[in-house]
Amino acid sequence: IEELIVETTKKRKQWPKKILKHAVQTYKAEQE
Amino acid sequence: SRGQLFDTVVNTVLEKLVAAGSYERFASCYRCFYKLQPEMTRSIYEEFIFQLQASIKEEIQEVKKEGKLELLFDSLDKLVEEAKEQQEPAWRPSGTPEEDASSAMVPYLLKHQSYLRRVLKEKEKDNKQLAEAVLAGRGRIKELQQQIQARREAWE
Amino acid sequence: SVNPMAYEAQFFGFSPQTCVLRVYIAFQDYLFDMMLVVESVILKKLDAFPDSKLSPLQIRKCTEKFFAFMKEHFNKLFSNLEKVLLQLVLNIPPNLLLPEDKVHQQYPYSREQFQALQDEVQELQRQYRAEASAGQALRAELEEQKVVQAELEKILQWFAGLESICREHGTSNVKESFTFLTQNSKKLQDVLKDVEKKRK
Repeated sequence: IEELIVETTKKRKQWPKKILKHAVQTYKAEQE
Repeated sequence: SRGQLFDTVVNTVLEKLVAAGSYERFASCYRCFYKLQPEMTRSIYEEFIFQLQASIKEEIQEVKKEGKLELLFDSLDKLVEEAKEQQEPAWRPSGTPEEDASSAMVPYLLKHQSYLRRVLKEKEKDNKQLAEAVLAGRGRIKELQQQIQARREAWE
Repeated sequence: SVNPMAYEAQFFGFSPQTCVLRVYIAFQDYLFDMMLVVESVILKKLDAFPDSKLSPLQIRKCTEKFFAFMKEHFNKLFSNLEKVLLQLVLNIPPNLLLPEDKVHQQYPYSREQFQALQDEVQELQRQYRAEASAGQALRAELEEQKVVQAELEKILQWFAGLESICREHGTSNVKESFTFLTQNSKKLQDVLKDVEKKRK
C-alpha cells in the first residue's frame, strides 16, 4: 500500500506539469 | 511549529519510557544479579539508559534527515499560515486522473481560446476587406466586359 | 479502513504512517538491542563469579521480564505519540491546498465545463480554418481578377488603338466614314457602269 500511495501521489504531483508542458507545446505549435 | 512538536512528543515518549524503566524496576527484574553486585548493577543500568537515549535520539535524527522532515515541516507550517483565511475544505484529487489533469490545463486552454478568438477576428476582418476587394474587382471586370461589348457591337 | 493520507503523501513524498512506523521501529530496535547488550555485559561480569550459581537462563528470564515491561509501557506511550504525529504534525489541514494544486482553486472546472471549453476551442479552430481557406480563395480570385482585368484592358486598348488609327487617318467617326465609304464605292460602281455603257 505504501508504495502504491507514494507512487500514485508522486504522479499526482508531477504529471500535470508534464502533461501541461506537452499541451502548451501543442497549442504553441498550432498557433505557429 | 511542526518541527518542535515532533521533537517534543518524541523526546517526551523517550523521557517517559526512561522514567518507567527506573533503576528500581531494573534492579527488581535483575534481582539475582543485583544481590550479587549492586554497584555494578547500578553502573550497567546507567550505561544502558545513556546508550538507549543516545542511540534512539541518533536514529530519530537519521529518520528526520532521511525524510528531510525539518524542511518539510517548515514549508508545511508556512502553507498552513498562508491558508489561514481559507475556511472551506480545499480541493482534493478526485481519483480520476484525467479529470484532475484536464482542469490543470484550463488556464492554458483559456489562453489558447482567447488567442484563437483574436486571430479569428483578425482573419474575419481581413476576409471582409478581401471580399470587398473581390466584389469591387468583379464589378470592374463586369464594367470592362460591358465596355468591350459596346465597342464590339459598334464595330459589328 | 486504512486512511491512506494520500494528500499528505503527495506533500511529504512518503506516507505519514511509514514515518510513524520508522519512529516506532527506532525505539523498539534500540530497546531490544540495548537489552541484549545489558544481558551480555552481565553474563561477562558473571564470569568473574563462577560460584555465583547464576545461570545464563536465569539472566535471560530477567532480561525478558524487564524488556516485556518496557515494551508494554512503550506501546502505551507510543499510541499517543502516533495520534499526535498523525493528527498534528504529519497532517495537512482540510482547508490547505498544495501549491501544485493551486490551479484547481483558480479554475474549479467541472468535467462538463472543461468539455464545453474544449468544444468551444475546437469550434474556434474550425471557424479559423474556414476563414483561412475562404481568405485563400478570395486571394486566389483577386489574383485571377488581376489577370482577367489586364486581358480586358488589353482588349480595350486594342479597340482604342484601332480608333486612334482611324483618327490618325482623318476618320474621326468610323461608322460615318464607313457609311461614306460605302456610298462612295456605290457611286463609283455606278459611274463605272456608266462609263462601260458609253464605251459599248
